[in-house]
Amino acid sequence: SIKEPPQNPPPRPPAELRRKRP
Amino acid sequence: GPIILETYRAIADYGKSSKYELNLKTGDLLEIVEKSPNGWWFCQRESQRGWVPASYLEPLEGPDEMEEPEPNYEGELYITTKGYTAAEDDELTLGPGETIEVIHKLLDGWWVVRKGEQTGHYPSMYLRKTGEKREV
Repeated sequence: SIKEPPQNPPPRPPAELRRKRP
Repeated sequence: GPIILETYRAIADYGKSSKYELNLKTGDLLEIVEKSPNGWWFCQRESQRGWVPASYLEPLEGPDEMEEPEPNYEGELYITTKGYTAAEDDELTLGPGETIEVIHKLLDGWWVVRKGEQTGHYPSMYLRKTGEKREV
């Protein structure tokens, strides 16, 4: 159903937008 | 009273890769219905509803204040339910059934995990909690 999230991992953010990482 | 949904803004264009997702244009405003820990958020935009990658969204108020949990350097034991091959330098390649330690549960669904000497990002949707305590 539409309430089930996609079965594949979400995309990583575009590299230039990536948030601060540990 | 009425249910107030949080509003987030798209920080980049996104083209959907499966049905039930939404296409995004930079600057789109979306209301968040559900935040799944796997990094897919269920959103609505006017009359449309669908899943959006959380990594493409920032809160409308206070863009720097994502309510991200703190890292836990002791680690929490999880098992990989599915293998994944790293596509970026900061990701880990693991097979199914491997025990790892989760250090940081990032909202974008790519958690920081540790396996022996290696640390990197891994899709949280391929992880299951073991329920065991870590040996000290």
